[in-house]
Order: sequence, then C-alpha cells, then structure tokens
Amino acid sequence: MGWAIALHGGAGDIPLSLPVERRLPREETLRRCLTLGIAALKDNHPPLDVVELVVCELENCPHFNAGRGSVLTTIGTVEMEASIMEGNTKNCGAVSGLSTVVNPISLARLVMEKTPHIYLAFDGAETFAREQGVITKDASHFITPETIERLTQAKAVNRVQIDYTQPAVEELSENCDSQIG
Amino acid sequence: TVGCVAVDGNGNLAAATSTGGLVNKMVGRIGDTPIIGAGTYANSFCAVSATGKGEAIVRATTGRDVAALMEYKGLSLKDATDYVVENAPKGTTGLVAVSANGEVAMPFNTTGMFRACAKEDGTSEIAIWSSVQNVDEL
Repeated sequence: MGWAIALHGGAGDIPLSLPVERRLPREETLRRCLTLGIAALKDNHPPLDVVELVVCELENCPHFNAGRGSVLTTIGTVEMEASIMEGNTKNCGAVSGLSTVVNPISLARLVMEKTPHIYLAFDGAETFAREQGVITKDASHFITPETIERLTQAKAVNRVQIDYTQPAVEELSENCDSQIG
Repeated sequence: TVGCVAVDGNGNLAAATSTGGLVNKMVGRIGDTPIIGAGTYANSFCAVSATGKGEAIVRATTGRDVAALMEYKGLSLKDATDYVVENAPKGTTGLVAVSANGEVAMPFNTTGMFRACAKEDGTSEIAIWSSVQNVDEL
C-alpha cells in the first residue's frame, strides 16, 4: 500500500492533430498540478486537501473547462459546478450554477463541512459563497476569447459540445453525434 | 472538466471534480460532475472522477458503479473501471480512479483524455491519447 494520485483535464474527441500551441500549455499544467499533488501527499496532507488543492490549480488554468475558461451557455453565460467527496466518511459536497466563484471546488467543500446539506445550486450557492467569504469575481473574469469562439462555432451549427476538447467545427464529420460534436 | 483523486499511505481516499459543462448548454442544465455517484464518488474502496458527456455518465452512475463492482463483486480497480467505461456509450466517458491500496486506473472511450498520475513507487504518466508516443515520464 502506498500513496497515489491521478488527475484529468477533460475527455472528448481530441484530434491527434491538436496544434502544439493548444497541447503544450495543457500538458504543462497537468505536469505542474501532478507535481503539486505529489508534494502534498509526501508532506502527509490529507487526500481531501490534496484533491482540492489540485483542482483549484486546474480551475485557475484558462486552458481547461472549469473555473476561468469554463465553456459558455447558449446565452453566453458561465454556470460552473463542482463536487468533492471523502472516501472513509462518505462526506460530500456539491455546487452548481455558479457564475462568480473563483474556485467552485472549495465552495463544494464548504457545503460539505459547513452545512447540513450535500448540494447547493444557483442563487442559494452564490449567497452561501458570499456568506463564507470565498473569492468571487465579476462573471466576465471567467470568459476567455477561446470560450467565446467555441460558443460561436457551436451556435453556428446549433450543437452542444463537450467542452474545449472538441475539435474545431471544420474538423468534424457531418455525421457526428449532435450532442457531443 | 477537471478532476483529481488521491489516496494516502493509510488508504484514505478522496475525489474532486469541477467543470463548466457543455458548450452551448441550456441555462440551468446540470451535468454529472455535482451528482454524487455519477461524475464523482469515493468510499473506502476507491475514489473516482469522471469526464465526458454528462448525461451519459449520470445514466450510467459511473462513479458508484466502479465502487460497487469492487465492493460487491471483488473486482480489481482496473477491471471495475474497464468494465464501466467499456459498457458506456462509445465516445462519452473517461475517468481517473485510485484504490485504497494505491492502484491507479485512467480508462476512456473517447479519442483522448488529458490525464496524469503518479504512485509512491515512482511510476508516473502524463498523456492525452492512447498512443505511448504521447506519454512523458516526469
């Protein structure tokens, strides 16, 4: 028995031709986050702290679909969601419909630890975030030029996509499942 | 979607997942990430974080199914995660998971999944596609 850690930055129809300028920043973030998690585990931080730490770092990276860089709804807004769970106790917390919370995963943990509930959403979750004093920013902070472009492409073909990992519209087959590109 | 699972040397497990959802999703849409037992799950056997098409992951109760196969059927982490991902609709599901005894699994049935892992024995991996040419050593 020993420690172990695994992390992901999304799955989908990631083309083998993914341009290097889109691949390298994501690989570098994965490497940085893995190193961060390894160091925390070696320092005997509890796994719950480790997964929150790593996911916060991933949320802060605009190249991934979470936190800043989250993809957009059909009206161009951000609605982020997150959840966290501890194995031995099965304690858990979840949030959704967030538009201003910088690190949704930390708010999910606060739901777990500071409320008698498991899941808060939309206005209630935003109110709870302010009560807890977590860092919030204007909704525009979370929107990037790339996510605007992705929404424009998806709306052009009236399609719902799996986050940024989808290839550009012009790379897709016309016969692809409309739900996932 | 991003996520992380971890286990310490004493077998304590945790899972976390965060996402913006789908491009061009309807306002008010809820995906698999915040649904305990779907996109995120942890018990004393394993911790799971999933990514992909949320609607499919919710229908499959992906995270809980992995744990249940280990708890009630005695499957290894690899067998349990392979079974769940292989039986999910193709192109919809990926996950990362760790077990209480330090195993790691990162299967997916999509073209690729941005992923990384490390174990106390020194093994590590950073990859996107299945091909070994995309795997780096830390």
